[in-house]
Amino acid sequence: VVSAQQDVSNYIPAAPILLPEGPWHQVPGGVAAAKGFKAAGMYGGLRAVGEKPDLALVTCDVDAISAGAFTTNVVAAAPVLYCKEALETSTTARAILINAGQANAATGDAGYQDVIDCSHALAELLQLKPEQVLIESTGVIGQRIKKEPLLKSLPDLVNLLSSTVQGADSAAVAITTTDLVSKSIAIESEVGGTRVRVGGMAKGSGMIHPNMA
Amino acid sequence: TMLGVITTDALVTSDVWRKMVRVAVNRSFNQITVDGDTSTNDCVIALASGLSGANKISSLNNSDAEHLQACLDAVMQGLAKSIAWDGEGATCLIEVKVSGAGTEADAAKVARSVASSSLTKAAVYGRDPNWGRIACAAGYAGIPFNPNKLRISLGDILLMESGQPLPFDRAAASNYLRTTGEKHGTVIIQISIGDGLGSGQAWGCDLSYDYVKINAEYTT
Repeated sequence: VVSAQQDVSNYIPAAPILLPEGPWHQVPGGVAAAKGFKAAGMYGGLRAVGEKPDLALVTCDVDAISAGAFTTNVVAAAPVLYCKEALETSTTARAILINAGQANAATGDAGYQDVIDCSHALAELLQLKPEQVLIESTGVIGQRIKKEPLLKSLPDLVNLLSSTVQGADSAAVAITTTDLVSKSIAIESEVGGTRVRVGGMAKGSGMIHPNMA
Repeated sequence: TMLGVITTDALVTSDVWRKMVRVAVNRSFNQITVDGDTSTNDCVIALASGLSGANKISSLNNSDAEHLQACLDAVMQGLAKSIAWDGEGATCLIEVKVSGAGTEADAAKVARSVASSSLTKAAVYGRDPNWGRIACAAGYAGIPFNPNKLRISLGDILLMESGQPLPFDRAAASNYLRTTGEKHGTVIIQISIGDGLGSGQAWGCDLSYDYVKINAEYTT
C-alpha cells in the first residue's frame, strides 16, 4: 500500500501568487485543476541531499493536444532533444515525467538512452506508446540521472496519482531544485459560455534567462 | 533552469494550441531573467485535454481563441513572475514596463535588457535609484529610439522626462526600494521610449551577495 500523499508544505512554502488581473478567478489544484489531469510527487532517492520529493508525474486521462517550447541553448539536455522529437512525431501526449537532482545534460549518448529507458518503462506501466510520455529534468549539468532509483519508484509514483490539490502541490515541490518556494497556479474562466480551466506549475531560481522556441 | 507544465481542459486543435503556447511563452517565461544564463534544460510542455465540453477552437481569429490566449498568458506570466521573485539571493521582484515602442517585440526587448542589467540589479539591491543605469540598459537593447523621448520612473517617482534628468527626492526613491525589498515586494520601473503603440514587460530581481555565495558552492 503506497503511503498517502505527504503534506509537502513542510518542505518549502508556496510562492505568492502574482497573477495578472483579468476575466478569470483563481482556483486550487495547479496542474490537476483542469478536467482529465492527475499529478503526483514523491521522493525517489535522486536528490544529492535531503528527502524532499524529487520525482513528479502529470498524466491526462485522454490523448491531450500537446505543445512545447524548448531552450535554444545548443548544448541542449537529453530530455529536451527527446521531447522535441516526440512532439514532432505526435500531436498528442498522455504523461509528463519530471525529475530533479540531475539535469541529464552534456551526458552524451548514454544520457539520451537513459531518457529512452525511462519513457519506455513509464509507458509500459501506463500502457501507453513511449512517444506519449514526455520527460523534463533539472539539476546538476553533466550528471546522468540516477536511473535505478527512478525506475524503482515508478510504480509507487503511478499509484500516488490523484486529481487532488495535494497531488498537484506534491508535484510542484518535486520539480524544485534551489527554489525557496514552489510555483503552482490555476484559473477558471468562461470561454464561449463554458467553464474552462488553465493550470500550471513551474520551477526555477538560478540559471534563469530563458530563450525558448 | 526553468521547467514549466501547463494543463487545460479547453478543446483546441493542435496547430492553434502550438501557436498559442508559443505566443504565451514569449510574453512570460522568455521575458524573465535572474542571471543571464540560458539553461540547457529550459522547457515548457502544455497539454489540452478538451474535456471541459467547450466549443472546439480551431482558429486564432475569434473571441474564444483570444480569451483562451489571455488565460494562458496569465497563468504563464503568474508562474514566470514567481520564478523571478524567487531568483537566487533576491530581495525583490523587479517589473520593467516599456511603452512607446514601434512593436510589442521591440518593447519586450528593451524591457528585458533593463531587467537583465547587472548594474541596474545591483543598484536596486543597494537601494540606489540609479536612473543612469536604467537609461544605459535601455540604450544598449539594440532597439533604436530617440533618446530625447526617454522617460523613466521608479514606482511613482519620475526620474527622467524627454531625455532630461529631473530633480527628484532621492531619499524617497531610495526608501521606496528599501521598503519594497523588506517585504519581498515588486519594484516597478516604467520606461517610455517614444510615441509608438508597442508595449511590453519583463521581470527580474535584484543582485545580492547571496547570489554569488549560492552559486560559488553549487557545482557541476
